[in-house]
Amino acid sequence: VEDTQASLDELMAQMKNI
Amino acid sequence: MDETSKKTLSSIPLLKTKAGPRDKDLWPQRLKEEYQALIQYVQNNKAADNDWFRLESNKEGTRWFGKCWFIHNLLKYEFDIEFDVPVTYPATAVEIALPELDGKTAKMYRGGKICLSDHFKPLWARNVPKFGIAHAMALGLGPWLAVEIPDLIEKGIVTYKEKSTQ
Repeated sequence: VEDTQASLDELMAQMKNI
Repeated sequence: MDETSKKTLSSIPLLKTKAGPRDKDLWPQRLKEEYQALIQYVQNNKAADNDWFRLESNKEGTRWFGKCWFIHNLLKYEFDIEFDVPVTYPATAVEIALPELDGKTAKMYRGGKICLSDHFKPLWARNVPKFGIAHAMALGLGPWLAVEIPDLIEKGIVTYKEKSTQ
């Protein structure tokens, strides 16, 4: 995994919206 | 492992942080990496026209739930997924459960937890902490569905449920 600036909330939302 | 499975596995990003759900300092970082790997895996699946699961967790990342799909003879079967992250994770892998199939197959522990092949545990142990939930799905649930679901369908234990239209 690459270092990311995304927050955990943003990643959770991204997963929900795929 | 066949070449397709190897290719699938190698395209899931590896995780870096060794932390379990009780590690207050590092678990949030581990959880971010879990989501990053899962997002990449699902995107890979969609690109390969094999979008076979969705997962999400509670805010703490300790309880996960979702759905998986399996296509057999042109019909798409859907199953609920659930699992908790063990306290000793990632040294101990997650135990993925399909609660709807509990008691319907010998290849399951109580509560619907899937029995994995003898290859899984040593492979997981060799790759701690690099393997995460995405890898458990690819190595565990994916192959389990491929073997068990056709058999359960053929035996009439799993039947197709048409989605109702509104």
